[in-house]
Amino acid sequence: EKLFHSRDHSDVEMSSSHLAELITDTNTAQHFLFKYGFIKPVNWESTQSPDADTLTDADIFSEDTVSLVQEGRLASSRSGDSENPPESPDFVRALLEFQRVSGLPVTGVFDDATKVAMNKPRCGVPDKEEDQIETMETTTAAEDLNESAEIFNTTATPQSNNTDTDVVQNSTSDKTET
Amino acid sequence: EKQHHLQTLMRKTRRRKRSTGALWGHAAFSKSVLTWRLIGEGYSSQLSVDEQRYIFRLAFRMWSEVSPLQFVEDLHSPLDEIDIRLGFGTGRHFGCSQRFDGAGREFAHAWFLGDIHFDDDEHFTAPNTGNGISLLKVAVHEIGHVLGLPHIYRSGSIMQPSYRPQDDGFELDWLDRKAIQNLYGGCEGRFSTVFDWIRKERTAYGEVVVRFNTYFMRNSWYWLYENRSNRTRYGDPVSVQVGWHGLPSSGVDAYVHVWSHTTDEVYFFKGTQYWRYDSENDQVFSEDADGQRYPRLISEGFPGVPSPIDTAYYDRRDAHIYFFRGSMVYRFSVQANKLAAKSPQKMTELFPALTLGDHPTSNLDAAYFSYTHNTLFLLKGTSYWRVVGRRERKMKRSLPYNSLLPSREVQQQWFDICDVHASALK
Repeated sequence: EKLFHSRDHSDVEMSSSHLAELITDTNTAQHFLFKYGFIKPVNWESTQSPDADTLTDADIFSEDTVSLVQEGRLASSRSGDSENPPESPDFVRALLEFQRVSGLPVTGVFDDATKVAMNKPRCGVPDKEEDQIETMETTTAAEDLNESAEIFNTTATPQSNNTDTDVVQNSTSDKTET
Repeated sequence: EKQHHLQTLMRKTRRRKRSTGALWGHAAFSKSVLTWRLIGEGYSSQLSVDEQRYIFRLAFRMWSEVSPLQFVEDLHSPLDEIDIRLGFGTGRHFGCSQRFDGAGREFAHAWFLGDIHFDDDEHFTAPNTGNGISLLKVAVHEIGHVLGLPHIYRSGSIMQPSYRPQDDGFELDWLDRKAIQNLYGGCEGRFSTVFDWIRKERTAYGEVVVRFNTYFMRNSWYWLYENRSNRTRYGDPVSVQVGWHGLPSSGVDAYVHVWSHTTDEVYFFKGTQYWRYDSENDQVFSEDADGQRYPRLISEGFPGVPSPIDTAYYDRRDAHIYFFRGSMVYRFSVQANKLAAKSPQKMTELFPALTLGDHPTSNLDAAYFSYTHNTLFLLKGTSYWRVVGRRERKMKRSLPYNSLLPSREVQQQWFDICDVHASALK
């Protein structure tokens, strides 16, 4: 169990491995701004699928950030988007926007007030999302292609680690045999 | 195999939800009754299951009280047929692509027309229990996302992205209500009756003051309407049985308050019967001081008045009760205890329309004298007509007596009188 001593569990202790990473510097601040869409709007709806790969996983993003710092050059995330070095114009723009919407002094600097705000409990849904209607239409079109493949016995374009394609191919072969 | 099955289920669910189309020109659920379930493998380790389900029921009900949507907990249907699934997880959870970050920062996430996941590494607490993160507040926020609301950067909005420590009794404010109604429309519906209930109180100095409260009744439910706040009381509707002891549980047709220098009597009408209400003891009279027993037949207490009636009201200007039935109005003299001469008369004759064709004509739902507006209103369906009174005739003498101003929508005057699912009523 998580250790506690008070009747109301208010002193429940968390192991360090269960604590969220704090936003402490411009690198982690950049991660925050990227994750919640301030650097570029997030395609949040597509992440609902278990096999979605369009939003950078937190660990891998952190690794890329370290790589960026070590190598001193831009690195690409798994989604193919370019990252921004700390204090790049995009970073500053995103920081200004975050400060503005959060009611903070709009300084463009990663100051203490901004750090506190970023570390507050918050919802995981990005603040800036790609247009939802546009996203739905795109995804629906993609699924229509898969359905067409099933009906007309065409083979879907193979995608790595895409179980859906496996399903399409299996059902296609079953229909061919039938 | 389990992951493949889950992916197939989720793909089918999303396809079905998208095929339901868009409502009100925006992307939204197209049906008005939505099912939800706290999934069995997603219980929190911090609160009892009953507490979790209670909090979610309350969270859904709060949205139901301000929108035409109703929510029902469904414990029996196959999981892929549930509209909104909720669950607690930590780190990697439910095959979700978005890993939770541990204690601190992210407390939950949700998807439009989709599911809600709560980070069980956060210290969630029941409402009004001090430290921790209010599960109710988080749930209301995430349900807002499921219904189609984005984050809103406005102080006081439940859709702010960052968690604000809970104020005592947080509620959905005016702008949050309008935001959800932008997607799903306002609340509409007919009413059984509407009235202002007069209450006499004695101050600390011994003075008698008169106060009133406004009530809207629809079948077996009712709302108290707070005129100064432009909304109903938080937590309404309430069952008629709970608030009005002795009245029929299915509701009433009409309310009449006969109030004069010599008389102060309240009556409720339903079908062929009527009851007199004892406001001091907060229940109907079984027998009043005059020896009359209740319920009593309308034909006995008000000779000449047919039943059932559509609605009624007492007009203090002429000391008559106006009974409405069909297209006719029966004026009943309280002093003479009989119908007035010339009764009945057509509604269009006693209450002429100012705009040709703009008239309820028959089958009124309610005749409501409002002390807030000092005006009589006639309600039918989703529309109401304001009856020209002394103030209007002072400004424009040519207005006919008791004529009806052009109709307006009820929801433009009285806001957010919304049904909830019957299972949410206590």
